Amino acid sequence: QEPLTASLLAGAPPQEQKQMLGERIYPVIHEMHPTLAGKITGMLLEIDNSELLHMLESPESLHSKVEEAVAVLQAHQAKENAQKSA
Amino acid sequence: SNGSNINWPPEFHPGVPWKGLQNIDP
Repeated sequence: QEPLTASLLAGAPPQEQKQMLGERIYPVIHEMHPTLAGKITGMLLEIDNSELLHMLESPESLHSKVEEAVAVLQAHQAKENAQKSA
Repeated sequence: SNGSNINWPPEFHPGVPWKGLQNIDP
């Protein structure tokens, strides 16, 4: 698979750009969190494309962002559960 | 929307067109 570059992305419509980024980061996230991969990818796609591209080139920053997203997701779910039981 | 964001975040599925936040709470 050829690397995703800024110029490759720039040639696609905005919605398509997120799709392309999602297709690249999803497999990486799936390795780390198979059950949460879809939601984590969805969260990370809210980040700027330039930062997502950087994260693809730097697995370390992608990994730390994924862990950050997992923490946010778990806090969000805990809050929803608390509201449901209230 | 009823103000709840219980469906957040939207889920990405490989091969499925990504619609971002439009994926949730139609």
